[in-house]
Amino acid sequence: SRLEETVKKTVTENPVVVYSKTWCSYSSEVKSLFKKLGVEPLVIELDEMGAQGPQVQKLLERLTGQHTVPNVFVGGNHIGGCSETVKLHHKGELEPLLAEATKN
Amino acid sequence: SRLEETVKKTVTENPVVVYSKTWCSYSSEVKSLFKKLGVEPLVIELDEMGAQGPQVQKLLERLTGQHTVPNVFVGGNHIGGCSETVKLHHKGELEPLLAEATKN
Ligand SMILES: N[C@@H](CCC(=O)N[C@@H](CS)C(=O)NCC(=O)O)C(=O)O
Ligand SMILES: N[C@@H](CCC(=O)N[C@@H](CS)C(=O)NCC(=O)O)C(=O)O
Ligand code: FES
Repeated sequence: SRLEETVKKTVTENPVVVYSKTWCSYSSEVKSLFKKLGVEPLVIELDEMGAQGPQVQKLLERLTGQHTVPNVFVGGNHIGGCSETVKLHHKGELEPLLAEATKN
Repeated sequence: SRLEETVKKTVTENPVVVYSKTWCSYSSEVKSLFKKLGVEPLVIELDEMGAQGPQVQKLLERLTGQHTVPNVFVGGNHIGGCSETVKLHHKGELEPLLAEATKN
């Protein structure tokens, strides 16, 4: 579908992508983690997309198996939600992924 | 107002009250913290109250200065949100409050 192509293009063309909701503290946590690591993610706020928000959220579930926000991609790869991203960082594995994804 | 009387009655008659939203991870965190501490909070899910949800959320803001969820009361006193509750617990100050609030 058109929407699926858009999402696939978004996550492959942008090193860090966070599908988020503006009111959600877990989404805020993951956004500020990336900011702290010196990375500017592309943030897509699903609650600011009108009717398309739920459509994108369903599509992401089909593509990643994850129906929740935040939904995080690094270097085109699905990382997970807030907990997975934080866990990866505590293991020291997030920054290498970010370095790889953001190099030119 | 009638709603205000209901909320005041709720927080004074129940030792632990959490105003919550079912989809919210911060709300889940605070609910499971109480469960872990052996306390059964009265949980009011604002997203399951139809039009009354936003009304109660606005009322809570007027009463407590807090417009977010979760909104936590122990022994009739406003504790705060998830972060404040967790912080209080790390300082060892939550359990004494709970003991006080739940004694008969
Ligand atoms: N463990 C997951 C929890 C994700 C989660 O439960 N997200 C909630 C918001 S905090 C959600 O998406 N709820 C359903 C919704 O908002 O549509 C994570 O760390 O990201
Ligand atoms: N620091 C606060 C954050 C509270 C917060 O931002 N809550 C969000 C949901 S996670 C909220 O209420 N957003 C507005 C809404 O849902 O109406 C806490 O620890 O509870
Ligand atoms: S909506 Fe509260 S943490 Fe996501």
